[in-house]
Amino acid sequence: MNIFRFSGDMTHLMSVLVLLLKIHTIKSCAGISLKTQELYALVFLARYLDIVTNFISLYNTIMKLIFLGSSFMIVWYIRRHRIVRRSYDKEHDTFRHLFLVLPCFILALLINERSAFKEIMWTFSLYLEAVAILPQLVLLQRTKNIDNLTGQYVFFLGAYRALYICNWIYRYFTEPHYVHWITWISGLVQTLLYADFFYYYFNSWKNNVKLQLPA
Amino acid sequence: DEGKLDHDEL
Repeated sequence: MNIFRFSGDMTHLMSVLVLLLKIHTIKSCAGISLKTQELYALVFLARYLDIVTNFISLYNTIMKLIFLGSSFMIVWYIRRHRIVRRSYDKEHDTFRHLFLVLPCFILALLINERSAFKEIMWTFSLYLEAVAILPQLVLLQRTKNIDNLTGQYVFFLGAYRALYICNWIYRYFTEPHYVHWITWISGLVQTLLYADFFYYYFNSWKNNVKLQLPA
Repeated sequence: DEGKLDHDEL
């Protein structure tokens, strides 16, 4: 495992921890899109179907368990926790799951590396992860004031994507036959979705003003 | 190439 891959995993982990910390300590999920969180839970469920049959390393298995567990925990908090759920911004979080899930599933059926069930679900999870942040970005745009933790959550997620691209470039040059078009293209699309956010995030940080996305 | 489909990333 190279440094980019490991740093990418760690920023991914940080994003989840920041979010859980916010929800757990402040007992608030203001500014967090339930739709995005539910899509992530679905992404991990579809991708880690092989968690018991395909052992890669202890690190991999533990990280998979963390991502699965935390994504369902976050969804549970927003939907079920009696205090947290009151802060959920239902009026602005109106993105329809199906608009993202259905096209991704059809695309996975059409474009995949191997048409086995697990392989199609894995491909579906890649496509869905690429666009799962959209409801969150839409919600951020509609929310006037983005609090620091929500901003950091999206920042860490974007950093994770950028580091994974560095990891693929590194692996391409250091490992023989390392070519994964589906992973790369969906990963690139996903990272580009953050570009706009990053621009405003750095600007607000540079000028030391509160993060606000233009409508 | 079977190894190609070994998804070792998260």
